Amino acid sequence: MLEARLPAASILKKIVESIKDLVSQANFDCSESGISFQAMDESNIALSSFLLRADGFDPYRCDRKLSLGIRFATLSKILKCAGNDDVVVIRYADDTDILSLVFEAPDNNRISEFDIKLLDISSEYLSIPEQEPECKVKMSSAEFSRICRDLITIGSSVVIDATKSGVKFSSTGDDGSGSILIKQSASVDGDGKAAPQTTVEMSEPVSLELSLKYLNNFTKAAPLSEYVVMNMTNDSPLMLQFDVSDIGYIRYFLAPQIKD
Amino acid sequence: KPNQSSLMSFFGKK
Repeated sequence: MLEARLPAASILKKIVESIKDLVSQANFDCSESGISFQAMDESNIALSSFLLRADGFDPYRCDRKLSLGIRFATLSKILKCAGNDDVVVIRYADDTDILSLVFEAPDNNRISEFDIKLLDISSEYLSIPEQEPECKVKMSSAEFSRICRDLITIGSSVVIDATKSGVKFSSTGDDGSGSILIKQSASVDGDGKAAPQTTVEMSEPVSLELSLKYLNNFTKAAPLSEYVVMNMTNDSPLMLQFDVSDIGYIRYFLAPQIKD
Repeated sequence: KPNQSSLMSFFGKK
């Protein structure tokens, strides 16, 4: 069985919104350590994954490994019935094909319960090599979203060039070209609070060409986190990570476009 | 134009 109580529905809503256009259905894998998910899109170009650690829930109970097959369109519709500040309780009883979601309003005067039919999905897991990236960029997720949104008006792909001084995003299309350079920065805003900053750590300069359609899809996770981390290695897939407060993360992997 | 690669050429199946 599974019983997991999440303090704010908004987290789950945002996670589902940031995956549902990439993957239509997949298993949520539940274990003692938490709830995780990994699935590729139909064309095998992008992989989406997330982890929500057990300590992010209160309480969290899962006494054996479970794979719960979820259709994201259904989950998304049901989560629209939850208020952002509602507590969400996720429940699964062994040997059933139903996942229950209970939404408790903050004043406790409204408790709604929805059941979702689970699917039997045989999933294929990929083993992702654990290697140190040649370059690791941390930047404002809002800035990253804006760049992807702006450049798709020019072309269908972006070349990301990371050097010690910063990161350059360039796109070329039939009607012209554009580029945006984000310099490495550490700024402080008017209130003396550290503002989102860009940091670049690298062993090698990296240049990757990537589909903007996919990157724009990934930016749906930006509301979850102030920052995005991009792990890049030449001629390898990009890994984008958005932290989910301090309880987990969403990661996307995107295969690069490679010249013949 | 560059070709879109597949993730399968980088990641193995578990």
